[in-house]
Amino acid sequence: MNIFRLAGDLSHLLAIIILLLKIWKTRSCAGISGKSQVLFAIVYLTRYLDLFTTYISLYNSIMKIVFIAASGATLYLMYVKFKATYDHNHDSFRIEFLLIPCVILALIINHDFTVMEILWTFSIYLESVAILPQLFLVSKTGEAESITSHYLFALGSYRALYLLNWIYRYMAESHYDLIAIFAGVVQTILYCDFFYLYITKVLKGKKLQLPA
Amino acid sequence: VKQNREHDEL
Repeated sequence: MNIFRLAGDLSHLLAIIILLLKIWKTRSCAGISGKSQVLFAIVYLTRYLDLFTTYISLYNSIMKIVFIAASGATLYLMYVKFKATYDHNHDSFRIEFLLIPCVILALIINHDFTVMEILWTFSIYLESVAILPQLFLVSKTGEAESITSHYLFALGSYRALYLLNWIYRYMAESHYDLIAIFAGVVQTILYCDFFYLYITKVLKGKKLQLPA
Repeated sequence: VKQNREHDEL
């Protein structure tokens, strides 16, 4: 464990908590893409199956349980409790266009052709594009509530911090994983446009308005 | 340099 990875995990945890609080407090999931949340749930379920097979550390196991539970709670709030506030017609990204290529790529490029490894690889590829429906929704509505932009900033920062973690681990432990690094770079690049808007607008107290 | 075998990251 290193400071970059810890900061990344905490940023990830913060993002998930911000989202849950936003939906719970405002009793609305307006501006949030349910499809992205479904993809994140798939990412956690396919990646954290090893929760039952390999024990790495208490921290690792607890965080996995928290992420899966929070993801399930978010889906419950969005699709059951506050279903009426879900923005169906703007959340129209075709997630099969993300799922199918990730499955195919995971079957072609992986470290090991075993079920667990293929699922882990699929999860890594899917996570890198899982935010697209959310960014698509923000671009369609043309704006995002400031709490949603804080959520996106924390979520984008998590994988950016992981990139620093991988640089550190390569230098300090001669450890690297090209699949995770490649997907992490793609994932972080997808947020760059948002990071620019967040820093130039939201931090100045303005609302996140995408140029029409 | 060893490729990551055990996925010890979240």
